[in-house]
Amino acid sequence: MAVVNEGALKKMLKQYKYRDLTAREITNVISQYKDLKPVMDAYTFNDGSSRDLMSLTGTLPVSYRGNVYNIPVCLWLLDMYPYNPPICFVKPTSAMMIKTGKHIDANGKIYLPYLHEWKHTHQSQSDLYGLIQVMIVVFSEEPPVYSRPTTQPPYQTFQA
Amino acid sequence: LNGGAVPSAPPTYT
Repeated sequence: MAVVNEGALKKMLKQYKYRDLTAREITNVISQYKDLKPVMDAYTFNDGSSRDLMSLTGTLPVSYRGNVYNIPVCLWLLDMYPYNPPICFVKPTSAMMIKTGKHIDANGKIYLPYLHEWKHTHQSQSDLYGLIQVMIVVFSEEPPVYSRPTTQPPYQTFQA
Repeated sequence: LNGGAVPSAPPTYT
């Protein structure tokens, strides 16, 4: 796997307001979670506008009923990160279906109290590492995706 | 070879 160093990340993050802080946090996270990679790509907002943003894309290791699964996720960092929370999605493969529920909508968007209460101050520093740990715990109780049964057609979601 | 872990998910329980 290619190693991304902090210097290269800073170049990719040149339009980010807190570039150094963001690059350092990404470097720390991908050193711990080796199946996440920083990817620069176009993100389309609800109003149809689009910006090139950094995401952490890959899988998170989640234990569920005695097995470890690699849950595919994509965590988008806005250009005001870490003062705005990431926008997070599960990214099911064609062999998976989303399990909508309290924390996941039909588009795979992730909703967590940690994201809703995101705050980056001297007293309280929400960060990617904390967010990922929360995701792993929540997903180990309620996986956001399931393997599609082989007899079902694709592109269905399972209602909780 | 550079792709990281293969995505996987628990089986569906009915």
